[in-house]
Amino acid sequence: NPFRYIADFLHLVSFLILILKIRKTRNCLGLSFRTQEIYLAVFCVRYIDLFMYFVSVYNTSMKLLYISSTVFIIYLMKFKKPYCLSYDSASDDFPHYKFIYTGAAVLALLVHTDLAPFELGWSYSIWLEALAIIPQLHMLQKIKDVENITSNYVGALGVYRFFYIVSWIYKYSLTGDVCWTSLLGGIVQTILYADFLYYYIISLKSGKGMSL
Amino acid sequence: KKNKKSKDEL
Repeated sequence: NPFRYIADFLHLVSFLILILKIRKTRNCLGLSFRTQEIYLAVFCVRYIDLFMYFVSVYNTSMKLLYISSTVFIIYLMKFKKPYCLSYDSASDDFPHYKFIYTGAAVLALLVHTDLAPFELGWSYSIWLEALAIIPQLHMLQKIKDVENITSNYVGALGVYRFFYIVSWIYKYSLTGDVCWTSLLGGIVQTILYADFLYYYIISLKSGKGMSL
Repeated sequence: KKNKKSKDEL
C-alpha cells in the first residue's frame, strides 16, 4: 500500500525538519514543548506492542526511530544549550492536562477497538495524537508569526495523516476492513491541521512567509 | 461493521 509508506515517510521527514530547524536557527522559538511531550506519550503508549509481538524489521525500526527522534527533540528543547534558552514557556500555556490528556481519555472511552487494556490504551494513543497539535496551534496563534520552516513541519504532519486516511480507504476497497477508531481519529486530526494547511498553501503560492 | 485495526500500522 503505497499511500501508507508515503505517510510514514512524511512523518519521519517532519521530525527531521524540526531537528534541522532547531539546529540551523539555534533556537526553538515558536515551538510548543507540550505538543512534543504529548507525542512522546502517544508513541510510548502505542508502541508498548514492541514487547508483545514482532511484525517486521521495518515496523520495529520505524517505531524506534519515532520514539528516539521525539526524545531527541525534547532533549534539544528542554536541556541542550543554546536551543533550550529560547523556549517560550509563557506562550506555551495551553491547559493540556485538563483538555488533551483528559479529552483523549473521554474520546477513547467512547470510540475504541476493544475494552481489553492494550486495545483501550492503543485507542487512547490515537485520540491523544489527534489532539496533540492543539498546544502548538494555540502557541502559534499567540505569537502570530510563523517561521516558514515551522509551517513545513506542521504541513508535513498534516499531510501525513491525510495519506493514512487515503490508505485506509484503499485498504477498505480491497478487503472491506475498516478501523473506525483510526478513521475517526485521523479525520479529527486532519481537520485540526486543515485550517493551518489552508494558510500554509496560500503562503507557498505567494512565495512569502506566513502569519496567522 | 468491522472495527479491525492493523498490527503493522505505525
